[in-house]
Amino acid sequence: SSLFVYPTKIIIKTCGTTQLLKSMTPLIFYAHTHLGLTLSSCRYTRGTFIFPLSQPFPHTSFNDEVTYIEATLPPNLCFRKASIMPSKSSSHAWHVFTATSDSHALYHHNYTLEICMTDLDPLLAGKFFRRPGDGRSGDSAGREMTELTGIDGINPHALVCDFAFDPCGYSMNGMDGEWYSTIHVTPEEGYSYASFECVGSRSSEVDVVHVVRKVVQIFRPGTMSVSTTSLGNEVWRKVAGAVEPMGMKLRSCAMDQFPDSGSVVFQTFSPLRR
Amino acid sequence: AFSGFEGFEKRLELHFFCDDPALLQLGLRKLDFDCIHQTLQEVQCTVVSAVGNSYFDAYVLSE
Repeated sequence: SSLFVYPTKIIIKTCGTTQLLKSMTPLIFYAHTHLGLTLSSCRYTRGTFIFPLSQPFPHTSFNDEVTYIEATLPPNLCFRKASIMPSKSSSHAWHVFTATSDSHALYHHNYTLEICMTDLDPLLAGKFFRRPGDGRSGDSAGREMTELTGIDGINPHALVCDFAFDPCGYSMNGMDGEWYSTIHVTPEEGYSYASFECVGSRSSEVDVVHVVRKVVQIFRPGTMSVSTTSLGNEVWRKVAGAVEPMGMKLRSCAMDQFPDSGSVVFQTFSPLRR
Repeated sequence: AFSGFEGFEKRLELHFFCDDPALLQLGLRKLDFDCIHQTLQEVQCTVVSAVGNSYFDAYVLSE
């Protein structure tokens, strides 16, 4: 799980049975009372849970989540939209809620890429298990995984903060100037999962094609979804063009528009053969 | 029913504004770590590693 704190923006991304939405009230309260900041927009996204019945309230259903968010948001965030973007598989859908106060141009020059992967190649996933009794710190073991798996080659310019959990699992945050990236890995066979996320802009030097191909190489997923939030259409088109030569076929593509966030494109891929 | 560790994340992005540009220089980065710690307690996470640069702070969390 990861947290990013910018002067006017907070991004928090957590897995497992964490109650992420319960962070909203304290964050809005502290930002206002300690710093004089007012909430101007909110975006909540997630995929389809593998174990939905294990999720505690308010994550018991998307309806519950939306009801909870709407009750927590201040009334000035009046442009609101919730959507479940489908794929060909009922087990893969993209859940999106956005709310914004007015015409603040928040995301107009940026894009966000959120990649979710399941059914990882077992040999590659095995690199995210620690050796029993290795006696190393989480940071030290994480550094070794970053190098061993090639994660350090996704963006060689990034400052990487990595951590290996015991007995398995891995998280890393990358910093390249104002741009972040993050990876989370759950390698256990039967419910293996990895995610990659980054932000960029048309003017940033991040090469989306290189990034997506490296991610596919590192995890070789059985199913991959890519959600792109941006104004233009060049990023999601580049994603499809990058992935298909890697032996992955585009299985579905859905697009929706959200107030002031631009468009969200949700694409799913799986290997031609495995 | 069998239930393993849920990998799929929930992701929340919040944007703030203020009319006073002086307050926005560091903005949310000025929040005490106690505030962050208490917020993460609500989520049921803790910080396991952290790093920052001139633009933002990044935290790796438990879970």
